[in-house]
Amino acid sequence: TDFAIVIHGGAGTINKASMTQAQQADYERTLKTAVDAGYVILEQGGSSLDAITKAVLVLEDSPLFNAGKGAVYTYDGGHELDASIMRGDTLQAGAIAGVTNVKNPVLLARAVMEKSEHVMLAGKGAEQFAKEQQLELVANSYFDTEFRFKALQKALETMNKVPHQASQRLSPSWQPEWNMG
Amino acid sequence: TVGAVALDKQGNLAAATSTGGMTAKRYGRIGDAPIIGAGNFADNSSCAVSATGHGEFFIRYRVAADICARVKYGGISAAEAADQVIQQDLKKVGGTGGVIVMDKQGNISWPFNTEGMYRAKRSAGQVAEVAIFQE
Repeated sequence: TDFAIVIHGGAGTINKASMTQAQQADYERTLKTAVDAGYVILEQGGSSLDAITKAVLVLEDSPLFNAGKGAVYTYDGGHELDASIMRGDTLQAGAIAGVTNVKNPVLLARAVMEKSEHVMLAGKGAEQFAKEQQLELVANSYFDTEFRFKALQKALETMNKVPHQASQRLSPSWQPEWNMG
Repeated sequence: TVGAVALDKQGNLAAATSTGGMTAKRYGRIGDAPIIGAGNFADNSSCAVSATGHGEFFIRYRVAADICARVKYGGISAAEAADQVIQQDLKKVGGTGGVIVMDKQGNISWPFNTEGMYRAKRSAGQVAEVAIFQE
């Protein structure tokens, strides 16, 4: 194969009973849009780096997936985002963790890789670097979605029934959908 | 979590992963998505991987780098390596999730040990294939 692209939008407790046909169609449409966006770049001779960046941007901008717009809520009712990127020819890599105001975390990870001497930046420092790189910043509420908020309420309710959150997450009955959104 | 892996016409692999983490996380918890070698890895000499799943397991089992190492040093295909890690090693210890993987020939695999994984792929000259559920 001359070129190819593959994407994912998360894994977990996903079955036909858990979504309507309309929801399924929304997911499928957005996944196709994302993979096609990357494909076009590759077809025109663009780099794999540009293709994956574009595909992830589509998924981050969609409220359907747990990244960017649509990110899950933290315990305190906010959002903290992480991202990473790596190129196979030079093994250069960039990663960011725990940022709260960067609209597209994948662009910040790429900026760390291409415009800093570091591999990973976190928290306030990563946000400062994003500002210096003139990436688009947003209020944390930009990432809000109603269905993720309901998921947080459900999670808090379940957690409060258990004395120790840690033991809950280590138990066989731990619910993977918490993790995968 | 979302991710993408690609091979371009110049023969270069790349991988990206982005996430909002886990619902109700505290204490600045960070999962595998931003950990190079755990949730993301790309090496032209083996393969490229983006992962999604229970981050604490993916970090401890350095899933993405392990898959590529099995290809590089073990001489097995990327699909076989990914299957070993996701369906055998991780599953054995209760680690749930999946990966998208591409080798340097553009072969794609996407094993997961959960009920479903949102996913799509498209190779040169082909139409896009989109899937969600296990079947």
